[in-house]
Amino acid sequence: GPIILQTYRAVADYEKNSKTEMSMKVGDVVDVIEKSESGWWFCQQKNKRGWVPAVYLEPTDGPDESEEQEPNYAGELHVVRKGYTAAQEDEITLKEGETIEVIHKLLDGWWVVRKDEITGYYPSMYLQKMGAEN
Amino acid sequence: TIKHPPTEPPPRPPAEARKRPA
Repeated sequence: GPIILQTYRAVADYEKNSKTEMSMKVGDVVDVIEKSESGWWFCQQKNKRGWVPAVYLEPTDGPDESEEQEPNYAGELHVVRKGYTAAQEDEITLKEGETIEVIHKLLDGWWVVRKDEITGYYPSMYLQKMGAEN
Repeated sequence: TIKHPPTEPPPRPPAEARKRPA
């Protein structure tokens, strides 16, 4: 049968910063082709296609239940593929090769992670599940 | 064709929209 794509609405203007992204105006309706865990979703709108931040999108027909996963306080082991320095106070700074626990995977691509007793947001695209190849 | 996502992390949600588990 036909593939029915989910439609989302832009909640704010978005100006693309790289070639593979797509710009949007608030209120634009886009079809979501692929949702990546990185927080970037591949969308199409009329004759345009590209990646947009999931945080700029909301479902057009109102979510029947939140798409977000529940937190997992036991933590899921991940390895830091790429270091990152916290830019905001609720983020965490980590170095490549460190092992941490992912507590909450969020659609916007910033996951809540724990290292020892410190928790904070970290870009999911810089993390790799323990034991998974790249 | 779906090219690779951007290499930089996406922007953070606005502070008031952030879901932080207790």
